[in-house]
Order: sequence, then structure tokens, then C-alpha cells
Amino acid sequence: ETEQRATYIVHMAKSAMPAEYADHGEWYGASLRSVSTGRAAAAKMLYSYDTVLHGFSARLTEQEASDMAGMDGVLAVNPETRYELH
Amino acid sequence: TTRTPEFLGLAGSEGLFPQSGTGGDVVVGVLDTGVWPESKSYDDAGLGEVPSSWKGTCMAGTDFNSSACNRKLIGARFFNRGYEAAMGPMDTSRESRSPRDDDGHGTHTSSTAAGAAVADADLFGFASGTARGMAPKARVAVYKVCWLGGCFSSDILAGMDAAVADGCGVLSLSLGGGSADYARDSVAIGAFAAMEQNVLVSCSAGNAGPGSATLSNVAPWITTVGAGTLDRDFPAYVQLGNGKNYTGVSLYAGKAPPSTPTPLIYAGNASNSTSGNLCMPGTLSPEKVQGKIVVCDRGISARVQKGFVVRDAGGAGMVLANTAANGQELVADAHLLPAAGVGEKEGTAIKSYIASESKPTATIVVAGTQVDVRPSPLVAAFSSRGPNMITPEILKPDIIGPGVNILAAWTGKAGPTGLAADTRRVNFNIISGTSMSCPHVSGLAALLRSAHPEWSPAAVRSALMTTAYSTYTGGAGSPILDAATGAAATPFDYGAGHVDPTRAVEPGLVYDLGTSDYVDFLCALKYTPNMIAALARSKSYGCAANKTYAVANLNYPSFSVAYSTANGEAGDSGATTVTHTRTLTNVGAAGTYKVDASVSMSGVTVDVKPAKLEFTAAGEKKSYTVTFTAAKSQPSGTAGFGRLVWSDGKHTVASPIAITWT
Repeated sequence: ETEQRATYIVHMAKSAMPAEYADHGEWYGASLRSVSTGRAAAAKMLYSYDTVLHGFSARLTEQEASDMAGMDGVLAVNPETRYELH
Repeated sequence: TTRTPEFLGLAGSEGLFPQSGTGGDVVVGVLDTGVWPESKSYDDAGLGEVPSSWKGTCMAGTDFNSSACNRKLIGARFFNRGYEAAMGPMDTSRESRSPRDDDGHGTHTSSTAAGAAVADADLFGFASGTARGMAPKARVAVYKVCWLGGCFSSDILAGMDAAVADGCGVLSLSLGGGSADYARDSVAIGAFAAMEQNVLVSCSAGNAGPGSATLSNVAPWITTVGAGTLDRDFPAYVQLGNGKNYTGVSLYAGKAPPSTPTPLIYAGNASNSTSGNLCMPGTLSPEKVQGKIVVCDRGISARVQKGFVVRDAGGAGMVLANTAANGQELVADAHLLPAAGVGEKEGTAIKSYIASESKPTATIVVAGTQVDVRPSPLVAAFSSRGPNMITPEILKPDIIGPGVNILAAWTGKAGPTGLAADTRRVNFNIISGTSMSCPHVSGLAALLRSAHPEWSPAAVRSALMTTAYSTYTGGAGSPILDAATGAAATPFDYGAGHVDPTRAVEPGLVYDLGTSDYVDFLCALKYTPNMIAALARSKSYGCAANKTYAVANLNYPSFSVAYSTANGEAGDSGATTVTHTRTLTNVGAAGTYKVDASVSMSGVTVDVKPAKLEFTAAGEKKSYTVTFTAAKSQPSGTAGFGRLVWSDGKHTVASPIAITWT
């Protein structure tokens, strides 16, 4: 529970959304909750993306990121990068 | 900007670019540090109603009302969740939780791309004139994704997500970082979807030059922009006690420097630190520099900070000497004390004088603005260079544009140096970087999109690239030079060359590309289905098992051949050939184009088939192949360059060629 969280970009396969979800935001939220269940602090979603990627960004522990990467419908889980002005 | 419209041939050529109707409806989205909406560069006089297709918004926040937008600045949003999640709550006494630009960079870049014309613009009298963006009738939407602590990819993606959904036609990103493969690079990911939705994405190449293989933003669906100089300088003279006079640059405009000779000291001799020559904070001994002009070496810390360090230590002035990393390139800054930047040669001479003289003295004379400087453009020393380390078979950068000593609008929250100690406030500032060249090209792309709304992002880029020049227009064919070395620059430095918008509007032929072409490119790179799906947002894109993919077949407007010595290509056993296939689309009148191709590398030949292409109608497509044959292997690191040009006598459709051995 003392693990540090970092931001990850989670890419989802939009077409793989299970039928029980009404929209993708709901599916993303459920996916996020499923990897942080049982932890003292829930993983937090920062953004849900829909136009340039299907997925979301969230604060995850390394373990949560790893678990997320193994879930059905998850294409990739990439750690956040810091860019600089040129 | 002042001067760049003239330098690019845009002044008085408004008729080439229709600016009414759909032409004025191009929206340039700028992802940067926000906007200073009070700047006259966002005056909307003469602009029609905001396009009905526009879905953007003007987000209110700290010191920023939703009424800050108008018919020029039609959108302003901010994205800070990633930043604050990583760095903690922002210090709202230092930065605004709103689209407000606290830094100046975003105001500078967006006004460069599409700022309205502002008469009597200048910085302390320097670079005076009418400042305007490259597409002065285009609309601007700003997406603040960069903060004092940097630009975080979750925020950048959110900004790109919004910008594309809002209806931007061009995105301008003067930022970069790392060199991850495309499936992990957020800018590349966002740009792919933008491209797919008919949005051109222009990015800065980076300021990591002049070293080779230093590029950012090299995905082939991104237009990658390096930087060149203008034909404008801000000369300053360093007159030494021995009578020698050296020319440098300065934007100093404060209290007049002493007209009498002032004691001169090298910072390396005024410090106990091993890096004292760099005038890093806390390294100068006040008792040694008090009242003297201090010679500092360029590097590591910001140029303007060195001036502040000298002033803080009691120095009377500063000579900022380039090192080998910068060569003779002169970048001007609005220093807080009398200062002049000088080239490496001049710096070496001045330091030699100090070493040889018991009581060296100097006088700094700031001489104002000079135009019609030749030769120009030069490739900026700082501009990042190829080869492309992610995909060596794609030549990057694509193009260069003005990026040195560029005047454009500035924030009211920071002084021209950006230093906290700089309490001056200016409406315009002069700064340098590929950050400055990128929005030039973004604005020019908006102009082309206004003139040719039917062109794809790739067609617009192709037009910009194939009409670029790599020799001086007024220099009898002399090659563009590299400011870092003084020698001829190469396509690794300037890509296709320097942008020439008046030719780009009528390129004759274009190399077009679409989503499926880029997916084929990813297949050639052996990306997994998941990587492709993450990039392309769909599982429906994939690689066919029975199809052969090759990077060389990507219909790119340039050629890069990367031979590998390790793999024995063109080894002792004989010649090796690499064949590229391209397809040209006619966007002009009927015509017969003939090819001329050559490479300046012994043992390498280039053969184009067919050598003649006949187009009878607009929209017609014709393919050709280029075969590069290397007779023998070359040592690793060997490079050669050339050019392939199709011409019908009226148009020249030119592509750079780079051949490397790794």
C-alpha cells in the first residue's frame, strides 16, 4: 500500500467492450477499479480519451499497471513521459 | 513576426492565398504554455464569424474569463491533471490554473503561426515593423499543456484529443522528448489519429544540435521542422584595448554601456569553480568581477542567466563566447546588463587577448537592427539533426524554417529573459529555437490548406517539402551553410531544405499518403497487432500475412537509404541494390515531367524508371521506382547525399536523398 503511483496511459480496444457496459467511460472506470480493488487508496483516473486514442490515463502502482496490461481489451499500458518546450 | 513575411516572399503575395470563405476558416491549434489574450496579435478585426463547424470552447480559470476569446482566438483550454498528479498542486502565485500564458512561449508560437498584423511592433526598438503570423486570417485555438514543471504526456494527449475534436485543421507542437518508438510516444500517437482525421501536425525537431541523430518527433505522419536563420542581425561590437574590433550580437537596451574602455576578465579566471568559465550561479567572485566586463563561455545554463549571474556579482558587462558546440551562430538575447554574444572564433581571440595582456580592456557597442544579411538562411547550430534513429529509412527533419531571433507576441507575466529578476514587460519578444520555426511552418500549412482545402495533410507537407530550396536563392547555387561549422549543410540538417511558401502553393505534383499507407509502414517495422491497434485506435487495421511490406515503399517526399555494414550489405561479394517506389499525384495542369537524379557518393548510382511521367489531368497518379546501387561497402558512418527532381519546365518537384552506412 506504500507503493508509489505514477501516471500511465492505458490504450483500450474499443471494439472489445463487454456488452454489460453502456459506454466506454463506464468500462474504463470498471477496469480501473478492478486493478485497485482491496487497496487502501483507489487508482485515480485523470483523463478519458476518445478522439486521438481510446483509453484513459490514471495513477497506478507498478503492480496495478502490470495487472491492467494483462486484462482483456487492454492494448497497451505506457508510462507517462515528460516533454519539454523547444 | 517581423521580417519573416518578407524573407519568405509572403509580403505582397496575399493574392496567392485566398483568405476569405473557407480559406479563413482554417483553425491552427497550438499546444503550448497558453495565451496572453490581451496581445494585439489576437485582434479579430476583419474576421468573419467563427466557423459553424467549430466545437471548441474558451475555458475560464485563474485570471482568464471565457470572454477572453474572440473571432481570432476562438478556443482556449488548459490541461493540468497530469502535471498536478505528478508534481503536486501548482503554486498559483507563480502560474495560472487557466489558459493564461505565464511563460510567454505559447503566446510567441501561436502569434507566429496565425497572429493578426500589428503595426509598430518591436522589442526595445529592435526588429521593428509590422508583426504578423504566417496565416494572419487563420483562427487560433490554444491548448495549454505545458507548465512550469514541463509538459506531461497525459495532458498533451488530452489537449490533442480536444483539439482534433474541436475542429482544428493544423496542430502545432513546439515540444518534444525522448525517442521512444511510435507506439509509446504520445505525440506520435496523437498525431496519428489527427492525421487520420485530416489534421496536419507540425512539430519542432528539437534543439539538440549540432550533434547528429538528435531529432525529436520523427514519426512519418508528423511534419518535423528544423530551424534556420533570417537575413537579420542585431550587431554589437566588442572593441578591445589593443584596437581589435569583433562583431557579435546584442538586444541590450538598458542604460548605455560605458563608452570608455572597461577592464575585461575571463570568467574562468574569476572563479574558484571548475565550471567558472560558464558563469553558473554562485561561481563568480564578486571582488574579481566588480566593475568589469566578464567573458563567459556558452553552454549548460541559459544564456540570459549568465548575464544575470555577472550582473549579480557586480560585473559591468558580459561577452558571451560560443564554443565549438555553437560555432559562429549568434543568438541574441535581451540581457539585463550590457552584453554581446560572439562566435567561437571571436571568443577565442578575445580570450587570447585577455591571456596576453596585463590590463585587458573592452568596450561594448550595441548597434541596433541590420537586415539583408548574407548568406541566409543558415541552418541554426542548435537545430537537431538526422539521421533518424527510430527509422533510419525515413529522412528527417522534413524541412527548416525561420527559428533564430524571431520577434513575436509575449506574455505580460514575464520579462523578455524569462528570469524572475527581470521585471521588464514587453508586448513582443525575440527568441530562438525550433519552437519558433515549427509555428512558421504550421501557419504556412494553414495557408496551403486555405488555398487547397482538398489536399490531405501529407499532400500539404509534400508541397512544402518538394518546393523547398537547399541553395541560396540569391547566391548562384551556393549551398545552404551550417552555422555550426560554416560548411555546406546536408539533408540531415535541413531535410528537403528551407520552406518557400510561394512555390509550395503550386507544387505541380505531390506525394500523397493516407492511413493505410502508414499502417503498411508499421507492418514493415514489424509492429505487433496490439501496437498497431494502440496507434491506429482500431483492431481493423492489420498486416496481411501474404503481403510484403517495405519502409522503402512509403510514399515519402524524400529518400533515405540505410546500408548496414554489419549485415554485409554491399559487402565484398558485390553490389547491393535498394529500390524505392513512389507515386506522384498531379495537382496542376497536364504536363510531362522528366527526372534528374544524382548522388554525390563514389560507388553509388541512382536509376529512376521511368524517367519521364506524363500527366493529362489533375488527380492523375503515376508511379516510379528509384534503384540505389552501392558497388562496395563503406565504413560505418559514411554518408552521401543527392537530389531527385521531377520537372516539367515550370514546376520542380525535388526530393532530397541521404545514403548512410551504419
